[in-house]
Amino acid sequence: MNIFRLAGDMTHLASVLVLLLKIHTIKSCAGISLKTQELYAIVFATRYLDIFTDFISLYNTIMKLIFLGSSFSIVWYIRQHKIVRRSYDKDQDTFRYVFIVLPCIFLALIINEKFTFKEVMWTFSLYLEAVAILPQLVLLQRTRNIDNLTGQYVFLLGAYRALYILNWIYRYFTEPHYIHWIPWIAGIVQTLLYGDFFYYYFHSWKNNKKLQLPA
Amino acid sequence: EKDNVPKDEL
Repeated sequence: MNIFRLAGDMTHLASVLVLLLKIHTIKSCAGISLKTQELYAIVFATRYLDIFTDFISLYNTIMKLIFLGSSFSIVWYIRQHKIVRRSYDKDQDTFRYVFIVLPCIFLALIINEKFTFKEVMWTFSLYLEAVAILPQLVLLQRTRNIDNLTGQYVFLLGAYRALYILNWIYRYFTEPHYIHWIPWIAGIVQTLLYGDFFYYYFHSWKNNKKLQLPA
Repeated sequence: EKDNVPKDEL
């Protein structure tokens, strides 16, 4: 465990918990894409299949349980909570799941480290995580504004991505045989998507106006 | 060798 990895995990954790706590407190999920949240729940469910078979550390197991619990809780709030679900704008959250999920299944089946069920699911979760933010970015683009909730959320997720890349660079130079092409490339693609968002986020902040993403 | 690298990241 290095400082980049720990800081990356903590910002990732903060992003999910901040979102969950805010939805719980303000009883609103306005501006949040349910589709992105459901995709993240699928990401964690397919990646952590090893939770009961491979013990890595107490830290690892607890973090996995928190990510699973919080991501499914967020989906439950948006879908089922009697007040929160009213603030969900279904008509704006239009991104089609198939355009994201099918290419990821296809890619995971042909590009993986080992053709076993667990390994393909793990690879699928990496590809899916890389693009799961797309419905959220499309929603931002459609509503053309970003409030504190979505802003902080996407900011924390972006910080997590950047820190993980620093973690990989650090591990590459300090650990023997530490080479993982699939998570690295998927992770870089994911970070680039956030980078695009950050550019507009920074631009709107600098000009002190509401975020306007290009059409 | 690859099998021995644990998936310790989240």
